[in-house]
Amino acid sequence: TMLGFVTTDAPVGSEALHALLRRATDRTFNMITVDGDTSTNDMLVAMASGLAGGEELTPAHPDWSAFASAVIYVCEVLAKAIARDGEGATKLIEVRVSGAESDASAAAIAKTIVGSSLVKSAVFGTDANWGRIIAAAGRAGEPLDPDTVDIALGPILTLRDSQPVAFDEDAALAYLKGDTVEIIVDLKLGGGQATAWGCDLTYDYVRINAAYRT
Amino acid sequence: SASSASSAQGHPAAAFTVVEDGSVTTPAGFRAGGLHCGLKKTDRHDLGAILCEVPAAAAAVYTTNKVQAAPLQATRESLAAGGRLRAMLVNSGNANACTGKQGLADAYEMRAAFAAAAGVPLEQVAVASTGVIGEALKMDRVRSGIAQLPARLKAGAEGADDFCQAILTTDLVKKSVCVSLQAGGRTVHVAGAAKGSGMIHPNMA
Repeated sequence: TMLGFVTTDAPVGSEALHALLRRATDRTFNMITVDGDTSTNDMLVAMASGLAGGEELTPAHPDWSAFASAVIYVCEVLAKAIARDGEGATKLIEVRVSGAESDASAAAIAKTIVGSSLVKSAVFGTDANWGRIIAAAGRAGEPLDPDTVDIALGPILTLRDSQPVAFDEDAALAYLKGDTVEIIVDLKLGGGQATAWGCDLTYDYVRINAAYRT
Repeated sequence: SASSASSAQGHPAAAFTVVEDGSVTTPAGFRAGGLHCGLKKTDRHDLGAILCEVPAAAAAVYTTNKVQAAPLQATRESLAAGGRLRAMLVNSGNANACTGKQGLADAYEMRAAFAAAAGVPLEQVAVASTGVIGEALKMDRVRSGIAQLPARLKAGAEGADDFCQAILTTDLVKKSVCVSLQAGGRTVHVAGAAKGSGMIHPNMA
């Protein structure tokens, strides 16, 4: 279960706050996965005291975009912290998809990749297994040209136009041993882009969850 | 803490500043705290609250899982009553999910008991639970904790830290962040706290 609580002293109304919270949620908390299981209790609540004073912030106010950025940033930090603290996790995985047909399509592909048990276990094992990444992208149910996909692990390009690229395995191993692993996918179809976060899958995940109730 | 480990990369650089020692109690008007009431087998905090000194404009999103825990219904009703909250009460160690009519009654009782203890209107209290599914809340322990909680709420970092501890389940670290920015002619703060480690694939709306 994830629970989130946002507080602010900005003067903002409930309606504007609700619209912003939904937007922030879609870009942050709804873009993380640890184990693919959606809880019965997930909840995110925001409270705005207004005690900072000043002009009421509405979407029409010139400072609204700065306020919105702050709320989205706070939600993103918390969402990434949840992903990094996934049960048994040793690494944060960030999947950035670009070149999709739409942002929604990119989001679906990014979340499918970051939720793949095979991708997650490969990251745990520091295996630069691009095959599992493109396979996950291809089964996401979104438009994809199987001949134009580029995949990089951080700075290391492993696939160009869906064909394997020779890369330094030692450099890839060193990169995958880091605390954060970036998986960068360019579909070269359109302008859609999205980022999703998750964690590696480890033996400890099973240990923790095999006896959670008892 | 999450705040010290994160940067503002990808966000407008000049829009806000990370407050390194900030928390949910940094924005004006908020107190928070937590205590151990006996829901967890360990002696760690398992009941916490955030209290606002004025009725705060409020909003929430909830899991879209068709099976939803009882506290979500109580919180929805609070927000529907006027869109303002004075308090957020949370317990860990028990999800109060799949607990039937008794679970719903327990969620409403938590809301009413904290409203009375904190001296705020019933419809301005939200409740949340996290932990094991399918077990009844030990309400004698919850009642006792709620009675003590208002006196434990503090405006500083200590209160926020206690709250962050109280909401954890299998989490290894507390999750907290705070930023400040200039907006509407004043310095305003936006802060957050969260918990989450397993059963994580949120789809909230």
